Amino acid sequence: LGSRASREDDLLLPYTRARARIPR
Amino acid sequence: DCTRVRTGSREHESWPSAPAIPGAGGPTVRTFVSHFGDRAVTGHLTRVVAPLSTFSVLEPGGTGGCAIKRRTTVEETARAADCRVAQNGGFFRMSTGECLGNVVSDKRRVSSSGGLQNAQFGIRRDGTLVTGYLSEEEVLDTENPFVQLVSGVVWLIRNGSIYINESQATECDETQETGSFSKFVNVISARTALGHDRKGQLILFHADGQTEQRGINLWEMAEFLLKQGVVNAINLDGGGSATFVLNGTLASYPSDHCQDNMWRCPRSVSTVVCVHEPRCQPPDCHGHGTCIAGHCQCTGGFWQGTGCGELDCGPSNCSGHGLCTETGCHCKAGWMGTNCSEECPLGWHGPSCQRPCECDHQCPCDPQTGNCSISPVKQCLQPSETTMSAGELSFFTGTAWLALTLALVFLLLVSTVANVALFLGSRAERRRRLDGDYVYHPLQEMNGELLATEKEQPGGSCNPFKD
Repeated sequence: LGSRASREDDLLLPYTRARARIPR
Repeated sequence: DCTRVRTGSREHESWPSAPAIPGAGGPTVRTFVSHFGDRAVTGHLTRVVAPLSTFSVLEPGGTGGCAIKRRTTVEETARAADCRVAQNGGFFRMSTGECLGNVVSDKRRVSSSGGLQNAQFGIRRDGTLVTGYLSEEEVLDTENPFVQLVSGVVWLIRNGSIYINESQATECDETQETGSFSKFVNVISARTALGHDRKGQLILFHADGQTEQRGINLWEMAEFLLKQGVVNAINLDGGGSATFVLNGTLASYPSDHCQDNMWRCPRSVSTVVCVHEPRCQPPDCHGHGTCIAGHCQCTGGFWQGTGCGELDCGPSNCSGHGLCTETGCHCKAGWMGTNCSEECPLGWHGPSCQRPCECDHQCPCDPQTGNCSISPVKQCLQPSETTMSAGELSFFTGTAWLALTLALVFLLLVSTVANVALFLGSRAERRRRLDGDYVYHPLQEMNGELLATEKEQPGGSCNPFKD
C-alpha cells in the first residue's frame, strides 16, 4: 500500500452482499 | 431474484451515431458548478462527435486486464491508451477485481453476463448506439456485432423520458422500500453516466460527491441530463469509483481517502470509458502508414487502401510477368522494367535480367534459365567449315564481302560488253562481205606488175563474184 493508494472508503453498491445468491 | 435472459429481444433503444465531421475537432468538455436543491455540485459533461471512431471501452491497464482481474486507476488506463477524456466504466467485484456485466472493448468480446438484466450501453459495428436491456443472444449478435459495450446499473433516460422506476423493477430491485437498491438510487453521491443526444453524439457525465454527504442522486442526474438534450443514458459506477481524467490528468475530486486521511486518492477500478483521437482501422495501418485524424497515410508508393494493407503496382499489375511488392514490381526471370514489360536484352537472364549470360564466345543464353544450349546459341557456338583463324574470320566483314561482290559484278559487265562488241563487229564485217557492193581486190603478182585494165576497174560496176 503506497501513499497514493485509495482506502476505498466511499462504497456505493447497488446490491448488498447478503443478496449474493445464484441467479435463476 | 435476477433471471438471465438467454434468447429473444429485450427492451432497448437504437440510435444512429453522429458521423465524423472533417475539421470538427475533438470532444467538447464543459465544467459546471450547479445547484441541486441547496447543494452546490461540481462536475463535467463531455459531448463527443463520431463516437464510432473516437469512443472505446477499455480494460483496466489495457488488453487482457479483465482476464487477470486487474484493477488500475483511470489515469493509468487513460494514459496508456492516449485518452483525451476518460471516466470510470462498469462495475466490478471489489474483492477480486472481476469485471462485472458485459464488456466489449474495441471489437473484442471480453466478458459476457449471460443475459443478466442490467442497463447496457454500446456501439455496433455500423455506428448504431444501443441503450437498454439485452438478452445474451443480442449481446453475442454477429450480423452487426458490438464493437464497444459496457454494463451499468439503472437505465436513467429512455427516449427522452426518465426510466428509473422501470429500471428498478427490471434490475432486480428488492421488494423492501428501504432496500439497498432503493438507497442506491436515492442517495446523494459522486455519480457518472453514459448516453447520447438526439444528434447521436456521445455524452459522458460526471459529478463529484461523497455518499450521503455531497453530490446528487440518480433522479437529479437524470433531470440534469434531460436539460442537456440527452435522450438515452445509463448510470455507471459512482461513489469512490467516480473519476474524471482529462488528457491523462485527474480532473475530479475523488471521494476515497488516501492512506493519509488528509488527502483524497483515486480508486483503482476496472473498465474505463475513453474518448480519443479517431482511430484508424487498423490503428497501426498495418505497419505501412501513419494514422492522422483517423485516416491512414500510407508510406512508400505501393501500399494502398484505407488501412494500407493492399499492394498496388498500377493498372498494368506488373504485366503478368512479376510480383507486386512494397518496393514495386519484382520481375520474373526473363523480364525487366518498372512494369516487367521488357524482355531481357541479349546477354542477360534471370529475375529482372540481373545476371549476365556465361556462354562461350559471348553468345546469348536463354533469358529465363540462362541455358547456353538453346538453338540460337548453338548456331552461335558452331565452328565454320574452313578452318580459319580468328583474325581471318574477322577480316571478311560484311563490308568486305559487299565490296568484293561489286567488283566481280563490274568485271562481269565489262567482259560481257566486250564480248558483245566483238561479236557484233565480226558479224557486221561478214555481212558487209556478203551483201551490197563488192570491192574487187585483184590479186597482185608477187613477182610481176598488174595489168592496166585490172587497175582501173571500179569496184561496184563489174563484179564477177556478185550473184
